Amino acid sequence: KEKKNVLFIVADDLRTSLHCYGDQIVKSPNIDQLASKSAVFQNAFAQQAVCAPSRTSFLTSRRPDTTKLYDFGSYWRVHAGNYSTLPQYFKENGYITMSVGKVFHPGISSNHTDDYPYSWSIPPYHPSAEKYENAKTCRGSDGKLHANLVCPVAVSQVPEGTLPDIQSTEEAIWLLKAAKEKGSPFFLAVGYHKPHIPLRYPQEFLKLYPLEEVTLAPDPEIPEGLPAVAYNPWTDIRKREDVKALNISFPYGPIPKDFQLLIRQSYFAAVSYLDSQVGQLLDNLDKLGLAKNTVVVFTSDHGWSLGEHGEWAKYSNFDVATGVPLMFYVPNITAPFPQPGKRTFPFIDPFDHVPGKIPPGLVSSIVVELVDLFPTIAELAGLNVPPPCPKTSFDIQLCTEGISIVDLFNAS
Amino acid sequence: SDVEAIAYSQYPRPADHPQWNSDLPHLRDIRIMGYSIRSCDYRYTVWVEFNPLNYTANFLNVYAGELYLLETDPNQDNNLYNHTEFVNLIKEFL
Repeated sequence: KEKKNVLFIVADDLRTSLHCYGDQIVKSPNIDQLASKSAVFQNAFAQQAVCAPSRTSFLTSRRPDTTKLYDFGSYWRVHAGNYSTLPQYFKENGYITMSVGKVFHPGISSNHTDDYPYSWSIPPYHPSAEKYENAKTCRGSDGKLHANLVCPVAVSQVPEGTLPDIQSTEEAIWLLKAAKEKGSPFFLAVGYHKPHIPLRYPQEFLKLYPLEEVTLAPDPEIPEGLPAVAYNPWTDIRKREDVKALNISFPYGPIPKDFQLLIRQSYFAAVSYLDSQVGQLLDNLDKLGLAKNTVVVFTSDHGWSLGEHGEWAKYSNFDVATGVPLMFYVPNITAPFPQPGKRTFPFIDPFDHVPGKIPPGLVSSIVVELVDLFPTIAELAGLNVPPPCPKTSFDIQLCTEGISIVDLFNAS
Repeated sequence: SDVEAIAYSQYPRPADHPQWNSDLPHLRDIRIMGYSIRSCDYRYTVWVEFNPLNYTANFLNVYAGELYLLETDPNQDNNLYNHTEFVNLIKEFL
């Protein structure tokens, strides 16, 4: 049997604010197009709503209580157990495995190497423009540059004249071409940085969301019965210059309503920018003739609160923080091969697109988890599904605390 | 196929009231863990004592709880944990 390639796309802090998940505001035509040809899980949840614990969890298919990672401060192989990862499993099964952007959380939680060489055949790629993400590159109303939360930019005027996700798309396309030429099966993981804060994106995407059409969250007040321990005080938001200037009370705020609208507008714009990057990546996958033998998986590390319950950011157990988009495109399974002369993933320009023209995919409302990714992707690619972990699995290198959800595709 | 589909999530806290490190406490500062069960019908969360030295949760020491019924409360704004009619259901979860 011919081995299927895998293109694994991970967004950062992307909640299910996508048109294909029923959001009527967000314009996400390229991800919607992917969804229309995929099995789409509407109730998929992360195991912990913060980057490093979630990524370590789904890349090892173990829950945080088994990775022993609840913060950003340790590397599971030395701190918990020498667990095999999803890309490592593919590498050991003859695949070239490649990482672009933020796949593992950088830093000590992935041994300052993104778990290379265990997980990857070649050193992971990080865009050079990443170092400017938290620099003062946002033009304020005073005409000066700031490190703001809300940060639409003129791309030609920022350092290096580009943004990290644009560079990641370019690198991923280059790697697709190289992998095709080499002819061996590949597992390419592309980790986009958006819509993680700062909400820094090409300013033209603001045009998709006129401020007068942006609304507040449906429930912007802190619920009366919410225990104090459940509330997250969104400290990362408060540290940005534009938010700091608002002099918001700690811990409960609230953020002034006009600024809430600006945050929501920029989050949606950042999602559309992400969508364009995903669209260009898939367009090139298709142009290279790889869409016919590549499984495409799209998800996020966790969600993000946009003012619901008086909360912002991640750091909670609310659905808006734990819920993620999750979809699997499997050639000739979730969508037929295209007719001769037709394309599977042509790029859709969000500025020209008329919403509502893209049909839904195979939609399932069954509750699933990100620990299910590892066994599911393994099965879709034709590899053996790792065995279930026993109750205690610290000394077992390969097992899963999730399940393969491939059988659920039929129920979609 | 006869088992209810459930997702488990968790979140750590350094204290039972919000403070500056509540969003992202270091391991050594974690004192409470919020464990959630999410089904298609409800989200149930219990915030319990957590020992960062041995990574264990003490479900006998409950700081707070949350119960949301998603059919009538999809945004999870109406916490029913302390409502007497759900006492037996909550005992079952624990």
